[in-house]
Amino acid sequence: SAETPDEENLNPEEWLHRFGYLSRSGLQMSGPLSAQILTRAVSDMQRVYGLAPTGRLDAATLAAMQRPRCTLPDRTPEAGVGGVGTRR
Amino acid sequence: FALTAQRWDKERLSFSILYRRIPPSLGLNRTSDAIRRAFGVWSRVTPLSFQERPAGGAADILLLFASGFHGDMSPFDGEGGSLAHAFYPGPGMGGDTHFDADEPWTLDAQNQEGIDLFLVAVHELGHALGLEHSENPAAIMAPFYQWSDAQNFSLHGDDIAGVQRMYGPPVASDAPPSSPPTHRDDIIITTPPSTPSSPDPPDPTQTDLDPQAQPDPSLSPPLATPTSHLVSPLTTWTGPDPDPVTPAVRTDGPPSICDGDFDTVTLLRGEMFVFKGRWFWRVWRNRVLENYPMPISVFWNGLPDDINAAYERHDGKFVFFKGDRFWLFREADVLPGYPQPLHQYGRGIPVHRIDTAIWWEPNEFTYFFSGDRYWRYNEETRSADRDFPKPISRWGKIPASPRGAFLSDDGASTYIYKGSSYWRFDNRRTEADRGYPRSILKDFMGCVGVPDPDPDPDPETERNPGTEPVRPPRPTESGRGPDRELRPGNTEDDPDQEVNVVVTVTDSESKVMTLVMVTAPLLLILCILVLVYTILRTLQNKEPPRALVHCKRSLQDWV
Repeated sequence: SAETPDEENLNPEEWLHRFGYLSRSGLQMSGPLSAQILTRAVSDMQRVYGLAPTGRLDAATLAAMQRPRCTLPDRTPEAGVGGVGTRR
Repeated sequence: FALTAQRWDKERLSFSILYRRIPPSLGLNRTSDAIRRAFGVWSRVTPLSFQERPAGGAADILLLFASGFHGDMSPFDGEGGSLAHAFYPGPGMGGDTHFDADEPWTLDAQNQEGIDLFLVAVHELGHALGLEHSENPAAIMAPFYQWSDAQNFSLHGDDIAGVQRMYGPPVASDAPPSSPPTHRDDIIITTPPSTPSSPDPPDPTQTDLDPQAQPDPSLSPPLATPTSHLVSPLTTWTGPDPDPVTPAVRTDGPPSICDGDFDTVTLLRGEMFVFKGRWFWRVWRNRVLENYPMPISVFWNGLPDDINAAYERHDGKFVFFKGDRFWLFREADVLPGYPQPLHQYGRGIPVHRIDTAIWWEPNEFTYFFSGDRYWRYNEETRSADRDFPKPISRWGKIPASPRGAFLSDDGASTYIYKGSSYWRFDNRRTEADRGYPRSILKDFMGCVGVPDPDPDPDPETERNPGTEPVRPPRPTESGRGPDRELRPGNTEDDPDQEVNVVVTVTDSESKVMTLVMVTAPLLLILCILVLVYTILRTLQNKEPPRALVHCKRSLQDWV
């Protein structure tokens, strides 16, 4: 894939974790299972960003990760239920 | 759309804009106008109405600009990356919205350059109302920034469905309103200052307005309407001094820390907090942190202005005193049932006012100062010790009613503050250090050009200059503390019974000592290594026993 100029300090896995597409445990696993989890996380993110959900970290996906955005995560399935005033 | 479990349980919400650090490229009026328009977007599709209040008025939603670390868990990261974030509905910081001040904010840009503040504000206010990020890339609640023409902006169906799921559709104009009527087209400013219905009419002299941002002539007519209390103070504002280093004459608004005369100075979580009126600063390493002063109520909701004293208790809770009442906070949340009268804090402590309080780490007692006396308070028994109060002079030549006390980082000294001066008390020698008072503004707040306080006259040197002052004897077994036991035979006026020998260790000696302590072990390790090496070498060179080399079948030949 083509390199974007400041791609070198983007850590896709860390980005997926930060915005809720990948849980920390997913990050630590290794082997085929983690690759599968990673692919699923990437395709989930691609869907939200309106990209083709290929699950591959292609140039368009990396460029989307570089776009300015809101700090709040996109996936927080467990946080905030019943919490009042809690920060996502 | 996605919903959280949090939503506002009322239809009238208030908001405040903290005008510190607003984008210079937009100025005050365009910034506030954009934010008001963003509120208008949501009020048009829900029954909600929004009323603006001056900052510090404990509004439901506080909007501010900040950069880097600004006190919550998500520091901003300069230009690009994170643009803004918001807290979901709830008390305290619920609903608060923070924008990254380092972004290239713009408005109505035709060329899609920069980040449109209005679009980001609409998105973040969606969070402040309880919406999560939408999976519909075309919705305003999509997580990423995408430019669209703000002039004829309208919410996506997905956004409307989400917010109406929580609050319902807007009140139809013919149905009786559930709250006093608001003028839809000036939704942002709903109650003119003169209407009695507003519980605390905004105080025109107390608003966070920044002089640098001059009023935007293109917008002035609507804002200049008499109903807008924000306009009038613009003309009288002398504003905060962006550079707190050199003192400036203040008329109102956030004070400059270099003016001194604080209500109290204390350490909370090891950091210095300085309180004055309805403002407070955080000071770190002789420097005021960015974004300060801040209104007290922004962090400690419910805490009044002009407090008397504050300290961090042994259990980590913050106790604030004002008059004959005290508040107990766990972090930023006041515990239910407070304020309470002072007499309920413990037995034997002052019940009318506490000037200064400090949990004294060396002996784990708490000291309260009031007037020219001080009390030693036991947190466990919640009572002051029997033979207290004692005269304040025990802490040195400090004035009555000090306004703050805090320990040095190493706990070796206690600093006592009042006005713009501070005194130092040596905890080990349990006596006041000489050469004080000094200027707290210079030594702790980083102010320059402020005058030094004139030193306290030293009584002994006054009487016969050139002689050493007589030092009080050392404390007895009552332990390390300023309140030593005065026993018979151990009074201050027979000094020859105990002589205070003061050994001053100069820095160079301690340096030599450090050097010796480092080099000695290193030399020792070196010798051991050399020894091991030589042993190994000798083992390697050693021949096997000759007898092993030559195996003699019988001894006859040899014999």
